[in-house]
Amino acid sequence: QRLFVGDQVIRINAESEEQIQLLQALETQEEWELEFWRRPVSTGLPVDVRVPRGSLEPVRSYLLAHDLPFSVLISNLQELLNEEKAEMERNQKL
Amino acid sequence: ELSTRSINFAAYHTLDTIYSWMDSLVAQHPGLVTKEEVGRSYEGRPMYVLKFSTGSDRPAIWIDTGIHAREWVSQATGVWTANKIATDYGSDASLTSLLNSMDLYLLIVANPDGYVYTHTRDRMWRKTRSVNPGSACRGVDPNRNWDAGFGGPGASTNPCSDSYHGPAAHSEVEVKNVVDLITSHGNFKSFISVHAYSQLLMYPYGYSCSHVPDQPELDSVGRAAAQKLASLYGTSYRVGNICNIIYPASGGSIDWSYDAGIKYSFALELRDTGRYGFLLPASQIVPTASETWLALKHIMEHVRDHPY
Repeated sequence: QRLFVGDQVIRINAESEEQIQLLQALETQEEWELEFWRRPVSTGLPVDVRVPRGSLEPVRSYLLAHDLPFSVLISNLQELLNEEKAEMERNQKL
Repeated sequence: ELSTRSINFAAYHTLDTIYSWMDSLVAQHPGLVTKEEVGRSYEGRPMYVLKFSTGSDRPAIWIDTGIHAREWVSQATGVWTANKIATDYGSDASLTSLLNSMDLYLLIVANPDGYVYTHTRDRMWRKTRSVNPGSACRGVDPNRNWDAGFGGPGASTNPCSDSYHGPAAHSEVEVKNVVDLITSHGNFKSFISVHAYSQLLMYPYGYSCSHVPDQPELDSVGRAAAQKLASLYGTSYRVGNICNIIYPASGGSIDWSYDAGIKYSFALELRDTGRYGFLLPASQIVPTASETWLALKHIMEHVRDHPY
C-alpha cells in the first residue's frame, strides 16, 4: 500500500497573475514530484499541492523566495490516512 | 447487518458494502427502486445504477458520483442521496411529483476499479485502472475521456498524468457504458456529475470558454440551487461555466451530455473545509450530502417544471 509519511499538503493563495505564473511553472517541475490537488488558475481560487517529504525544503524555499503566501493544509498526510483507516475499521466492527 | 436501517451513512464504505446495501435498498422499496447493471469496468467489476421509477417511458434525470476515485465524499453522498430519495418518496410532495413524472438514475460508483484501488493500494488514486500500452503508468482520467473537445485544452497526452485523456474518446469502458445507456435511452433531460472538493456548481463548457446557448438559464438555475444549498449551513459555492470558474478542461462528461442534447447538464464540486482536501472526515458526510440534496432537488424540480 502506498504510504505518504511526512508528505504535506500546502495551500497557496496567489495574490497576482505573476504569482499564478510562478505556480504554473512549478507544475512543470517534475523533479519535486508535486501533485496539484487544485491547480493554479486565478487569484480567486486557492492552490493545494501535495508535497512529498523529500521536496518540502526546496518547495518552501521557492515559495518564500517569491513571496508566495502559503499555509499548511495537512501537516502529515499519512497521519490523516491512518485516522481514516482506523475509523473505517471501527465502523466495520460496529 | 446491511439493511438500510443499520448502515452508517456517516462512514465511508467499500465497494462490496455499497453494492450489498443497494440490494437491501431495492428490497425495501420494490415498487420504486431497481438495481441495473450498466456494464463492467476494465477489471470486470459490475457497474450498477439505481433506477428510481414509478412508470414506463418517462423522461429521465442522470446523476453520477465518484468518477474520480479518491473523492470519497462524492460516493458517500451518493449512498445517502439514494436512501433519501427512497425514503422521501410518498412523503415529500415535490419529490413524489417528480418521481411520478420522471425517472431518476443514480450511478453511485462511476469508477469502481479506481474506488477499490483507493481502498487497497493508493488512497490518492484518481483515474481508471486501464493499462496504457507502452507506458508503465496506468489509468485514464475518466473526466477527460468523453467525446467533447476530446484531446483539447486541460487534458494531458501523458499516461502518467492524472489528467491523461486516454488514447481515444470513450476508450474507457466505464465512460462507454454510460454513453451507451444515455444514448440508447434517448430521453434524458438532465445530467449531473458529482465531484469533490472545491465548492463549485458548474455548467458547460469546459472545452471552450464560449458561452453555451442556454447559459443564462443554466446560470440562473445554478445560482438558485447554490442558494438553496447554502441555506442549510451557509456553505458558499461559486457558480459558472467550467472554463471560466476553474480552467479549460476538455473531454468532460457534462460537455458531452450538453452536446448530446441534454440541456440541464451540471457538475458539482462538494464541500471543502479548507483542512482536509480529499480526506474529508466521515463525520461530515451527512452534512455535505444534506446540503447537496437541496441543490440537486432544486435542479431536478426545475427540470420537471421546464420540459423541452
